[in-house]
Amino acid sequence: YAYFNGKPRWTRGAPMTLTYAFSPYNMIDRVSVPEIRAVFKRAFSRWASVIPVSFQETPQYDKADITIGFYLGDHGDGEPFDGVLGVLAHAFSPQNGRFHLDAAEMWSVDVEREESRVAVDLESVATHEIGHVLGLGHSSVKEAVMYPSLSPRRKKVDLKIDDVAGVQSLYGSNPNFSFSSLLQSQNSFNA
Amino acid sequence: RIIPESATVITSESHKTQTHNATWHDFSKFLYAERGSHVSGMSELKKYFHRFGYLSLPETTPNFTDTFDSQFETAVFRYQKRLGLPVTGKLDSETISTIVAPRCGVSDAATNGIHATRR
Repeated sequence: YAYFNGKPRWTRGAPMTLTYAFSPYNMIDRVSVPEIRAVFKRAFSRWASVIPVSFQETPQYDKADITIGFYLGDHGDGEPFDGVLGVLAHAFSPQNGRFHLDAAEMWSVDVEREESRVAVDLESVATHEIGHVLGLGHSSVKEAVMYPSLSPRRKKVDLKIDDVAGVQSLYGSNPNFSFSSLLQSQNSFNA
Repeated sequence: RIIPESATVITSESHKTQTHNATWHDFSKFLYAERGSHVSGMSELKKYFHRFGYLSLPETTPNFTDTFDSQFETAVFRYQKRLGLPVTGKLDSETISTIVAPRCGVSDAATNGIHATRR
């Protein structure tokens, strides 16, 4: 695992709760808002299950810690999106909170049922970018959520040991989390 | 804008069908390129390496050249090591497959060195 330079992290009083909101103007039609909200809720909860941080959606976009939106091409942050595939999304290091997805992608919430060869699993990308929002950089472990690339139609949402060790070194461990259960689930998956 | 249907489907050596990024699929023509190679369009691949934090802008020329020079070889080494690929310094099939795959826009250079996970 890796951190952003300077190892930035969110600092709030314990217990830490970070709020997130979706842009009221920059969403997509391909996936419904309730589906997007459900996908992000699951993605945030995966990270929340391993660290003592919780995430709460808020309708107050201007006051949210984490702001999420779908954008096309040049959207004003110096990192323009490039259309279908290529760059899928990007997020900023703590405590910036900006989380941008390329609106041109064929975003999907069920890649197994998708017909498009270029469908991209929204939940996988959301889970990865939340890692950046929390302060993780890219991992060199291919199976890790924080590995920088993701093939179309591929789903990669389960945090691996590398992801968990990285984020826990920033925030500590969730008291309800145990590495043995993670190892067990990974071993059964590998088997 | 490239429409989805224009994406190229390449059958890999392992007979798995993969859909590659329409933006970067042209980079597959650099397969097996190594130090000393001169391939038209390689400057675009160098821009990719620059964008994701592996290559500095040239000091002596205004743009990247199409030559696989020693500076680019160092960048390839760095890329392969950073992404857990076999470190060959050449644009082998695994490296090219990783380059053309869709990815996160956050630069790999924005992060500190890799920390090993204790197993």
